[in-house]
Amino acid sequence: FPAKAPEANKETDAKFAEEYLKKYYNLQTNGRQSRKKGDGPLITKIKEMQQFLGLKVTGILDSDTMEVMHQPRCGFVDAGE
Amino acid sequence: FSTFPGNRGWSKRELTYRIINYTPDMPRSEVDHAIQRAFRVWSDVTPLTFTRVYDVTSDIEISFAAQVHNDFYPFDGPHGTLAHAFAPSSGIGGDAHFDEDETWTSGSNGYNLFIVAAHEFGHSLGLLHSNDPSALMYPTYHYTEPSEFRLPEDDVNGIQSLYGARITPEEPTVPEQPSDPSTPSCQPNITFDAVTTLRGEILFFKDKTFLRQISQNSVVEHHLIKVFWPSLPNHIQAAYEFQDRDEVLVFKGAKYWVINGYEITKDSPKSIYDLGFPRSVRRIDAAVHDENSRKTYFFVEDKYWSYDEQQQRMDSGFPKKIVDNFPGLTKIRAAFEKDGFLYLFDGDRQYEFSTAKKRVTRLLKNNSWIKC
Repeated sequence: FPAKAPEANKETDAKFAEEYLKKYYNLQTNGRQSRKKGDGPLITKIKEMQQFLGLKVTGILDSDTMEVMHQPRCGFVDAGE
Repeated sequence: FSTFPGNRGWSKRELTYRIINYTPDMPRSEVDHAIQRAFRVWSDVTPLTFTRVYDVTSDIEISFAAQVHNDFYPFDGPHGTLAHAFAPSSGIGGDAHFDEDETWTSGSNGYNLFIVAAHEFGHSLGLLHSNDPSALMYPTYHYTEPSEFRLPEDDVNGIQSLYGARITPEEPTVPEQPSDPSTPSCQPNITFDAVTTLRGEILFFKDKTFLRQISQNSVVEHHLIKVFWPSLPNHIQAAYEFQDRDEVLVFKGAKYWVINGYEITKDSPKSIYDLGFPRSVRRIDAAVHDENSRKTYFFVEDKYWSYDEQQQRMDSGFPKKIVDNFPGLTKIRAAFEKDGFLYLFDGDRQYEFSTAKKRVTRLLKNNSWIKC
């Protein structure tokens, strides 16, 4: 109480996902979102993660994807060096 | 599975390990035992040997640490990252670090050190993460009762791609010929991996074989699974028949195969997540379709799901605790339905359960259906 506004959830999820993807999928960002058409690096990496973890590849942070990202795990990367 | 590009693992087969320090969460002896068992997971299926050393640097140095700890990968406090390990090489190569901010345990009340260490030692030996949800090398943690742990095929294939299979003098080096399995033991306390009906027969699966009770009075047959269904895996974990579609569904890990008659359908294996399971489920312990309720029950550890075959989706409000609707039962390892009753197996006990009366009506011996 007061319940967090949905946008706040979305923002929290996005921040969490960005950290997760940097850590385990070698996401490189300089903090600014790409303005180019098509998938930016973040969406590309979300799809790569969903592919690897056997999730539906949607490119969005759906509940299945968030559930898996919050599961305790090994600190080793899933992709990249 | 996947391995490090350009890193074929350790060039030697005799490796050493050293436990640098201990977690205060567990008795030292239990840490020693968990680490030793975790190495045995890999030495059981490869020519590798692991020797513990105490006062000299070893190939695989094992330590517990929190937050920043003399490598570039600080831990993150409770949960999140549990541990990490480094690829085979000199120096920090092969070392495994465990996050001291976690609660380590030999059981399930915390993170099971044996399970996590077995995973990390996969990295120490040259494996990357696997995208098979049933694999030990899948990135996220999943508790398995250590006494029931069996290294999944994906991990066996991965580690043997680096080091080959283990060959012991007494084992023949020629590939195993499917020979008739020895006559089944009909001990009253025999246990099964899975049980299902199939067009009036009852099949009892165990390890690589199954017992086939064709009719009430026929002598039980004993077959290798692979003789009937070459593409089915051994050690299946659950199975049930859905007669409306004349199908038997067989489960192992996060996959299932559909058998129509004696043919496996072309689109097998499928993913259990397509049935509506959450990602936290990695295996099914038992499954049974109940003609009375027209529902299929899936049993996972101490919970169960109800699946509507007509709607082809999970019923809402699940999972529920098994004990809430199957009084007296907390876990179910195998199950089948016959003449309106459910027969539920847990360890060396078989419970006849009436879904009409919602209670156990008889306690039977596990081999009560088998005519040896």
